[in-house]
Amino acid sequence: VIELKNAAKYYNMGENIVKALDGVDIKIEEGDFVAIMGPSGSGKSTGMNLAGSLDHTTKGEVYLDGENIALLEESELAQIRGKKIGFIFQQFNLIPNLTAKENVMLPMLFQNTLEEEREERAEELLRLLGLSDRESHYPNELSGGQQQRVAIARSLANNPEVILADEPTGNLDSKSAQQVLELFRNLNKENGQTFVLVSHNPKHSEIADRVANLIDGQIESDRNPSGS
Amino acid sequence: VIELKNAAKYYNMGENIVKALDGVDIKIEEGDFVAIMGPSGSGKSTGMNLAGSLDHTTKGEVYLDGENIALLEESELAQIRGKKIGFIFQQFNLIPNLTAKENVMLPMLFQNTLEEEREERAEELLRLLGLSDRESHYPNELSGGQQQRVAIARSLANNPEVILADEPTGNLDSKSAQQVLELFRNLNKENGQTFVLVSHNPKHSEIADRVANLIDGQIESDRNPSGS
Ligand SMILES: Nc1ncnc2c1ncn2[C@@H]1O[C@H](COP(=O)(O)OP(=O)(O)OP(=O)(O)O)[C@@H](O)[C@H]1O
Ligand SMILES: Nc1ncnc2c1ncn2[C@@H]1O[C@H](COP(=O)(O)OP(=O)(O)OP(=O)(O)O)[C@@H](O)[C@H]1O
Ligand SMILES: [Mg+2]
Ligand SMILES: [Mg+2]
Repeated sequence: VIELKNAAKYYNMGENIVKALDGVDIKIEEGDFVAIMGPSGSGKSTGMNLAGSLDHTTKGEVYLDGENIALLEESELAQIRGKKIGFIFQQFNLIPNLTAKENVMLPMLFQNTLEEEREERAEELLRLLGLSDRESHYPNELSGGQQQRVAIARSLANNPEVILADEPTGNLDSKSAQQVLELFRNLNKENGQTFVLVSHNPKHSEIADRVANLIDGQIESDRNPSGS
Repeated sequence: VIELKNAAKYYNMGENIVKALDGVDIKIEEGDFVAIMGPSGSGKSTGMNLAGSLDHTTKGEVYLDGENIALLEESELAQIRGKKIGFIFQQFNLIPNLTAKENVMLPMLFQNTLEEEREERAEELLRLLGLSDRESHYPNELSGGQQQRVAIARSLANNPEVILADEPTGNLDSKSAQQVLELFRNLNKENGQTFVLVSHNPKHSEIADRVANLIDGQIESDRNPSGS
């Protein structure tokens, strides 16, 4: 589904080069449930942005369903991305002047769904995330964890093939976090949706089929926790 | 140091009233190390904002060093707050057009410290948080956890009497989180600085002297974990 080949992202800071990601090879297959772990600053969000074609590599390639995304028109890429990939950003990136429900409906706008369908699906997703009574709140009228849950609902709006979740439960209490992880695992089992989870929470690596460890912009290990 | 008396915060959402905090009594003494736990949406950030005089109560009072803050001039309150209280916000609130170092120096500006002192202290704090090599990065050139650590450094800039930390390690890997908590405990022991930590991480309640549990805007329990 998504593949990074020797992917690197460098930033020129004048005196020195910051190597956010430094030659990463990783292949995400359909139906995978992968956890990406690593210290703060190790390159996880950078890797996610590259994998989700939200950013361009400095070196190496990113393949989406076998296609090198560097060869796609931006508009074509945006269309594919909107349809196939759901994002949960580390800092939510909710639209401040849209309510929780409108934020969840937004991705569906570009996928030719009817207004009524969009409303129903948004309501259903917010219900799944325990936010039925917060539909009409704006982001600044929501707690941190509620904003995070709206971001999660939004990422599922188009039933995407792959969900890239950058620390999806960092602002949630353990009970809410548990519910979110169970939701992800069910969608993975029942719908075959692919999940890539960046997290600092060791529990997330336990429920994943596969754990990749990122250190200083490079993958140190990439294996199945159960050892098989 | 800080006391909330029957403190409540209500939001009028047209059809209904949202009770973010609903009659909270809590007294934070000098040298305390308190953890505030509770589900997402239970009122923790609201309570912290009221305690830090960043917001006004709908009912009840907030006392800072024995003074009812509602009786203070806004300018007077701002001065006291800048001197006595250090904040770590759940969403960091770094100034986007200031570098990491400038963000840390900012609180000191209003406390009559010399430029050189401000620089040295900011560098020292960033060093303590493992960010010496990121001093000149702007917030959007920092990872989530690095931004969080800059926010932590900033909160300590004026050596405040009390640090109000709203989920200070949510974006940190366990090793960095551990270092931050050890730093807090040392400052508490050696400097007598008071810490109020909001967190979802059970580990934080383990290291605290006192744990208060917030449910639906009210304190359910407030005790010393060791039972004494
Ligand atoms: N400006 C506002 N208008 C309306 N409702 C609000 C507003 N701010 C907060 N709330 C509501 O008040 C409740 C408490 O919010 P608060 O941010 O204090 O929760 P919290 O315990 O910090 O949650 P979290 O752990 O998710 O950060 C939430 O249910 C939230 O929806
Ligand atoms: N725009 C940028 N300019 C310069 N350096 C950057 C930029 N973006 C990221 N970096 C650096 O690249 C490194 C990797 O950043 P990234 O956000 O991918 O880390 P992360 O693993 O997601 O960290 P965290 O767990 O703290 O969120 C960091 O050291 C960061 O300082
Ligand atoms: Mg990150
Ligand atoms: Mg909060």
